[in-house]
Amino acid sequence: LPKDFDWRDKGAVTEVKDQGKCGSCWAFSTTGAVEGANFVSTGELVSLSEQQLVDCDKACDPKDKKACDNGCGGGLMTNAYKYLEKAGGLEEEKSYPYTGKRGHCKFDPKKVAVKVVNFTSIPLDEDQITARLVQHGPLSVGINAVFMQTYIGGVSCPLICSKKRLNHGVLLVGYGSKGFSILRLSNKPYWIIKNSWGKKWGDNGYYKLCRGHDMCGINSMASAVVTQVSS
Amino acid sequence: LEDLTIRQVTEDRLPNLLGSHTERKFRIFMSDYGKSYSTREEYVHRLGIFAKNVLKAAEHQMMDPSAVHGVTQFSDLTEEEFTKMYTGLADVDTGHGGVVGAEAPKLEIKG
Repeated sequence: LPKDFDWRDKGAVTEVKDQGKCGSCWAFSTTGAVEGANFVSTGELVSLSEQQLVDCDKACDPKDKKACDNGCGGGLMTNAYKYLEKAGGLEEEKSYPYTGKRGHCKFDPKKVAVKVVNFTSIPLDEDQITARLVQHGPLSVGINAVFMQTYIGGVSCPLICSKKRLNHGVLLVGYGSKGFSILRLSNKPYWIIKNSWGKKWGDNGYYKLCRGHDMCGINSMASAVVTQVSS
Repeated sequence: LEDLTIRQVTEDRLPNLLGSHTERKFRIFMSDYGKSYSTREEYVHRLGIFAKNVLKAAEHQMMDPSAVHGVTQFSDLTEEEFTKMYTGLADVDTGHGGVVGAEAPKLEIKG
């Protein structure tokens, strides 16, 4: 595995998006993983529709029927993959643009740009997550976002951050071996995480979280997809 | 979020913020992030939340010294409002929330 790796440098990551005042992080995490997997298989980066998921996806977790995808009310990336397998895939962002509010489902199967053919959960092991990231492309992950409300920059490595209270879906796009810390005057290994709160938040829309400690539960809910170009 | 060194002894806390350094910071925050509040009551309410979030950022800075924490676009929101509006991962037992569907076989990572 390389010491440093960043899918942004390879062109696999779309511009930072903004979910607005809508609890749709799970949709942005899902589209980010599908965009990345599609790039890895085709070499083409296509921005995909979160609004389709917000409007149309009502899939539930097979083991917890109360954990259902519910537009701005929240959802799970693994539920969204199941929906996409059944629905046939995702439309492009430009054909089904984001509004930040739940509306009537306007999904048109004829406009599918990328199909999801399979998905997998990744073992709770940082080395395995790293290997999958390099091999498959950006990964959907869940995180406890408590420190993200006040985050401005640098490598976040809180002394205490619950691994259990996962409340935010984000996208793992890379990692670095040496993130310079102004306050500690030292370097730390870190994950590079794409968020969906616009470019003005954090490090141009990204969050750097230290690696090696399952920090804020980042290893607990990682998943990857396999895509197919729509014919 | 009580300050451990200085104990508040006056009864009504929010009016103390009006005209304070915190209010000046709050006005800069409003300007930077294009915030406006429809009523005076809402303004005072948000100022109170902002003051608490400034303390929270200082706490986070102490607990997370390798990052930089401070005023962000979410500094006028309570933690509940922030979580409801800007996160959105469904509450699921993480014991199985990450392993829906097939779990990936382990990859060889030596070397």
